[in-house]
Amino acid sequence: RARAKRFLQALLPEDPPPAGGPRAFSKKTLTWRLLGEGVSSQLALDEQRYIFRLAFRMWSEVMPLDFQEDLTAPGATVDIKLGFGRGRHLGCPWVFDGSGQEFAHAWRLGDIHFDDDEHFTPPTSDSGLSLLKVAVHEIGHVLGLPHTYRTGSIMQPNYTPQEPVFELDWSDRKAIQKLYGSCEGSFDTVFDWIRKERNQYGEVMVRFSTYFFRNSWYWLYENRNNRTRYGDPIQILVGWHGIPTQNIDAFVHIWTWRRDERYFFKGNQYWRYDSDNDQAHTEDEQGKSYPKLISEGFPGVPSPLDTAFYDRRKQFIYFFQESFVFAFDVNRNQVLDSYPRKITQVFPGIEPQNHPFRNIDSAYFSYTHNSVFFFKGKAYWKVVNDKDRQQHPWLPSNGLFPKQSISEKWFDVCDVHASTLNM
Amino acid sequence: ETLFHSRDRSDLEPSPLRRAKPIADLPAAQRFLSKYGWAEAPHESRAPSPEGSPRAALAEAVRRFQKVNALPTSGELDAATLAAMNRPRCGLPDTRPPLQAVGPAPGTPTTPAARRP
Repeated sequence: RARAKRFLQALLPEDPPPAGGPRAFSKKTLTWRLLGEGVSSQLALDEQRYIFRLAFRMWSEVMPLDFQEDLTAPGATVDIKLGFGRGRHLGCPWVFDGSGQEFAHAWRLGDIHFDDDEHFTPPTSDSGLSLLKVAVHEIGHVLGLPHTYRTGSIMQPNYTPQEPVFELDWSDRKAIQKLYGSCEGSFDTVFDWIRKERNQYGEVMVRFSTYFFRNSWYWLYENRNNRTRYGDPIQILVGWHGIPTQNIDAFVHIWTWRRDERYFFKGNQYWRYDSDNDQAHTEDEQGKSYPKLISEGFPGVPSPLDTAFYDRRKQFIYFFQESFVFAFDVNRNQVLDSYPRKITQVFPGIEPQNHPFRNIDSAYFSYTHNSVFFFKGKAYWKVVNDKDRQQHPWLPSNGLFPKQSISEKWFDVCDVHASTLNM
Repeated sequence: ETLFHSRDRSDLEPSPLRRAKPIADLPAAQRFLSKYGWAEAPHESRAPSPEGSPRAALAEAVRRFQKVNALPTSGELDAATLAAMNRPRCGLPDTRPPLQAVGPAPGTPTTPAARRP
């Protein structure tokens, strides 16, 4: 009883861990397993495992930790073990009370037990206790979060029936990130995708979506909600058809009165994407097939590229390779005579030493911020725009503001474990 | 293999629905408040409570519980408060009781061994 009480006291709010122990896991990937002797009698085994896999994935979507189900390693090496039991259960000192009241408990950095006298139900059910919601809550404890009575938090001690949309809200995300930090890492490319829609009156509306690409997956970023779309990342091959499935170098959208062309670049090749049919073009108007060589479609532009972006006002594409930038005039279909130039010349740092200098990961024009951003590693540099110069005329044209952290402007762009990418 | 705790494995038998004993009286409510950190268990109190008598301490604990549950803070174990205690919940504590001033008895030497871990 005393040991159990010490375990539970370890999870009290604002309490240091017992004996100066860790507050959080120090590993980046944690393993979990549903104990064979602790399977619920209420749901199919596969359904239980799916729900737990989803619960872990929901946390990994907002923190720099991911979770992998491990069915083979020795039990003692599995980080988090889950099990169902009734009354006295699984060698646990804390006895469940039967149907009602206590439905589960968990140990910080430890295991989770569910009271199988409760009526646990799958996410699709509107009765009983959602096993998904309870699992997300208990995993929160394992990760180090205490209870809170804040409305909307998953860490409220009492069960509230599942709303139609059950997700981790802003405060829960920040609470876990206070323990584990924010998600950080470089991106292959970042861009806004324009789409035209007709409203109920038949008027053409222009909307945009922001996309972050890294390796073989991507996120849609909801600017108005300051987070990624629920359930992202998704594999590139699932959401984008006909383009390389990983490590895209650049994206460019040439948008003028007469042209609306979207291009993906990788290596020495490029693809044109058909927005209406949501797939890459297989050939151009002359019947020439894609992908094409960058050197043919954009003479004078080298490859492979680091990144590129389209300047709508000048109607140039700026292509970046190592420490150089190439300005390509889309109307004359050639690189300007004075290029290539050093990136530091064309985009000088306001603080000279505060600059990416070379090998920029992504150059991104944001419609939300009406600015160009250069991404490199975990940092970004904002390019001075007209509004900045109106307010501060001393700023150099196309200057770069000092670097800032990407994760402090675009939130929760987090990797998940590869085994959960297809959920 | 499924674990069992009774030699005759009777705990594995499909049991009639076991219901948690409702929290309906003062002792049950006291156990609830103690278990989830709203009050010290009576036998654990080593010094006079900062809130005065045990009755007053209980009332204060109930008030704290009522406040976070958006209930009228009467300090009384009314029906709404008991209903809140009976709601499905996680088994971990919510908070910890107010700190009590625990000092050495007069004349008691204070040594590292005497200090609680």
